[in-house]
Amino acid sequence: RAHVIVLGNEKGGSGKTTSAMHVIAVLLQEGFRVASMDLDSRQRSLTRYVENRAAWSQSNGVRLAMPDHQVIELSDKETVAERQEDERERFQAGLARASAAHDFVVIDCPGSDSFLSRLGHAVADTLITPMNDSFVDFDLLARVDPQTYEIKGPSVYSEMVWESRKRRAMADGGSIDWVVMRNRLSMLDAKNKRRLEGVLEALADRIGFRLAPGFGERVIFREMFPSGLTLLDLKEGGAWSMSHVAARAEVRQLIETLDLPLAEM
Amino acid sequence: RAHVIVLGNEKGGSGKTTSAMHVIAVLLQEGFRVASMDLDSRQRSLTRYVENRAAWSQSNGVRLAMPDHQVIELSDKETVAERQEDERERFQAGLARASAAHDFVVIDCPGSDSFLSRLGHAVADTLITPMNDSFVDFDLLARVDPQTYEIKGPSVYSEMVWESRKRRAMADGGSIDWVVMRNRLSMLDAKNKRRLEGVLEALADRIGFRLAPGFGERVIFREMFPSGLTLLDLKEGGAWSMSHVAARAEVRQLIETLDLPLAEM
Ligand SMILES: Nc1ncnc2c1ncn2[C@@H]1O[C@H](COP(=O)(O)OP(=O)(O)OP(=O)(O)O)[C@@H](O)[C@H]1O
Ligand SMILES: Nc1ncnc2c1ncn2[C@@H]1O[C@H](COP(=O)(O)OP(=O)(O)OP(=O)(O)O)[C@@H](O)[C@H]1O
Ligand SMILES: [Mg+2]
Ligand SMILES: [Mg+2]
Repeated sequence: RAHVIVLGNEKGGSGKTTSAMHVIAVLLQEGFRVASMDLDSRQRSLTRYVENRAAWSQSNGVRLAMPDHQVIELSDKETVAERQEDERERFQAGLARASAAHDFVVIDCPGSDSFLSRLGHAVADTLITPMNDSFVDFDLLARVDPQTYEIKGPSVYSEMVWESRKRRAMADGGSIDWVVMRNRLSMLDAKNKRRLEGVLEALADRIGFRLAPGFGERVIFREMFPSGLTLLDLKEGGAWSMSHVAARAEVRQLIETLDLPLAEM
Repeated sequence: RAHVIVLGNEKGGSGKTTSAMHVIAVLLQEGFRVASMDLDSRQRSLTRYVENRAAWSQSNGVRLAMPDHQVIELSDKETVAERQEDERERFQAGLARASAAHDFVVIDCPGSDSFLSRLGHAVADTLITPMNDSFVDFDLLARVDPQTYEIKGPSVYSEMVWESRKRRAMADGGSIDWVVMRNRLSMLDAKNKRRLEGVLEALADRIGFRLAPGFGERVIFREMFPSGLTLLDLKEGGAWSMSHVAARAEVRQLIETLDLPLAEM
């Protein structure tokens, strides 16, 4: 059975697809067999990233390691119950196929609450939740007091993860290692950064997730999407900027924090 | 009838809620009567912003201009057709109430495709589409060639806007002024920025939207969410940083670009 890594956060634009693509790229580079699944069949950003990668590799005659990718389409049946049954069947069949033949399955979820997203969360061995360094993003994890920044209680997404943990335990006795990573960290705003650090650490203890150091705001994380490349594809020793070097270190540090069963594969 | 301003983009995290709140704040400051509607009843970021504002105003004894706010809840009926009918009825009733008693109605949409979002788009007088300065975000507007950056064709969100324009014209002969604004502009990456500028200008002519200068990446746009304040609430002449001054100018510039019927109100 493959190790399942899910990228999830109901908050839009937190960095799920970007992080998914970089986790996939590192695991491929380390020689693992990687399957990927896109549960956002309307936006298809991860699918598009992989398509761009295949097209670029083809038109430039460069061999690139590719994930074995699939998209799970939304159902268009008439009742909600029929849609859920159809989506569950196709998700489970897709996951079974991917898991049997690979070491890792990386699943990208949409930036909203959906039935497929909940299915994905319930099968996660590792759940990575990227978030912008902002109280707008934090608000989906927990509410804070505006004067004291004390945590007042969990929000909808934390509750959904809690639900998923229960479902996972009931399904096969397994557990979800939940890792929250800060993304697009600014080099500047110290005060806001410190406040978020404080509330994240307090919340981590309270609701049970681990914190990863995360990614800085760096254009190298986004500018290669049209060609499907990532910074992992760039030759070492080339004309690397300070930001490239730092970005590479951040990706490696994330993988280390995830504590994946690399040796057992 | 009020002038309806819709914040829309199926791409998550592009800056819809942040822009909505700042447009609301400016219109309130100019003395207009403003109603706001949140079509994302699960994430509720705009609703939370407004709630935080009311709570802060209350506990600090400071009078703050407030929008007349409502959330349109998702339907939980059995079939998809029944859900859509229920959501349409409540949306239209909510809009009629808001439009009758205010000069402007500002509608915030979720970062995904939803029936309520499509209803919102179809009644827009002005549609503001914020986007990150990234080809990941641009991909929902159009596809580009990875070598030449030529536009290969419109994507799902542009097509949805096109649909909405048709629906609007059929409903009452009106038209949607579509304005795309770049958000979280970096002070650094010149190459990526120039490329995006090029493709946005080419696309604007081709599918008919106007470009607004947009907002820079500034912590002042996000750090006051827990208190519900915006930079418009800060006293002029206070200890303003360069970034505050620039941010204020960017918000004013957006309002100017929108070419709203301010005089007629
Ligand atoms: N570390 C980073 N540095 C710079 N830009 C980033 C970084 N991470 C993500 N981005 C950009 O931020 C935006 C949001 O990232 P992304 O699309 O990966 O988030 P998401 O959570 O998958 O969004 P959605 O909710 O729409 O699925 C994109 O434009 C992306 O290019
Ligand atoms: N100009 C800006 N400068 C700095 N941070 C910003 C700016 N605009 C938005 N943000 C931050 O970027 C993130 C995304 O913004 P926001 O939540 O407004 O986008 P959205 O399109 O409403 O997202 P969703 O798709 O989830 O509804 C938030 O963390 C917000 O605080
Ligand atoms: Mg995504
Ligand atoms: Mg929003």
